[in-house]
Amino acid sequence: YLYNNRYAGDKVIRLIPETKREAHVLKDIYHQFKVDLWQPSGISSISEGTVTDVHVSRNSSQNLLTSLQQANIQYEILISDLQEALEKGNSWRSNRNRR
Amino acid sequence: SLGDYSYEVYHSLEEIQNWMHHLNKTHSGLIHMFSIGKSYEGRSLFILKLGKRSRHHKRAVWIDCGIHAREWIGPAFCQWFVKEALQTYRSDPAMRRMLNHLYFYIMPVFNVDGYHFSWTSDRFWRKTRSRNSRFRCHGVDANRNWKVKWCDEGASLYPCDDTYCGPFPESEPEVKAVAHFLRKRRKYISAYLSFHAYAQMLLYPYSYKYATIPNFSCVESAAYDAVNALQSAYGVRYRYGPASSTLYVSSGSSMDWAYKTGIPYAFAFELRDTGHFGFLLPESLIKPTCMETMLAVKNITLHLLKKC
Repeated sequence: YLYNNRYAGDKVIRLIPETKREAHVLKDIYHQFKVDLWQPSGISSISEGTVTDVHVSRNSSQNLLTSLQQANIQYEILISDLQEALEKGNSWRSNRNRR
Repeated sequence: SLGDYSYEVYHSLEEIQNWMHHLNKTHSGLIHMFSIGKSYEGRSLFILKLGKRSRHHKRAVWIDCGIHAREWIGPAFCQWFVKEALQTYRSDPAMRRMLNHLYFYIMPVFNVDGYHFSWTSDRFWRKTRSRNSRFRCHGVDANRNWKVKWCDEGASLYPCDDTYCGPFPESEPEVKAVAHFLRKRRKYISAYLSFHAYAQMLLYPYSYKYATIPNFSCVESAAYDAVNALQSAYGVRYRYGPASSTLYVSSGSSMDWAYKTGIPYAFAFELRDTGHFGFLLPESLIKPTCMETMLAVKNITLHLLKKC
């Protein structure tokens, strides 16, 4: 597997805070879980209406989703398994050469 | 030959640099490769100067890709652009005009250390790989390290953040080398184009503040025509506008610095897609992404050959 399979089970989640309160809560959650923000590039850029895409590890994803549900923040799972997406995106020959 | 190298797969840094060396030898009439310095980890910062040689000073366009390591479609586009330029110079009157009247300085991989790190260790790495011994975290955001409202809104002073602006402006050797190169040639450089991903946008200054640039009408009409040209290929829509209001406020960006330095047309492209694949744009989408982006870049270039 590419990258020693380190991204197995990792997810990419999309959230769009609809209110200032949700934006504030989301920033706190992101700080707490030390997420890898795909967009925007920095947590400080998040406000109401900002499309945020966040990469979260397999170990943290369940707790993060629970926090989002408790805060009543809607989310969409863009990529359910990052490792699978990685492996699929490259041609077989590229993967073989890299390995 | 050009035909043996695949432009529809992502290449490692070593492959890209070998490709540059190869073109330098085989296409010396239109290509000249040189280095503008070294990265933090000691890698050469290679540039391809593309265009018909002239005894007189020609205006130039600067194109850089891969400021952020994980945005692999950027370097893929830079390679595509060079390939298209060389392959169509004789057959395409527009391309011939571009290369006869202008030079193109292409930097296929700006953040060489970060790109190599994203290829070998952490696919989602963004920053450079510099390190200050006082802190445990590596890297500076190379698009927050320029001397234009440095480390203000949209940048972070915390070294472990992905938008860390660095200990001081141009602290990163890569940023310093490019800034020095562009500063010396600013009288001749008509356009600065930087390629990122992902959001499907064509952005122009300002990033660091909400304000209208003095040559708004020329830049805006160039952007409008460019996104329409892009859309004509596969129907893909790009939003366009000032970066601060179209994307978000960020200080210390290369685009704002280029504009402030006197380059009249400064753009940042955010290429495909809008989040379905994100940074993992499949190799099968390299060709359509590059083909449509090529139309936009040609459109901007031909726009600046006419005086606005």
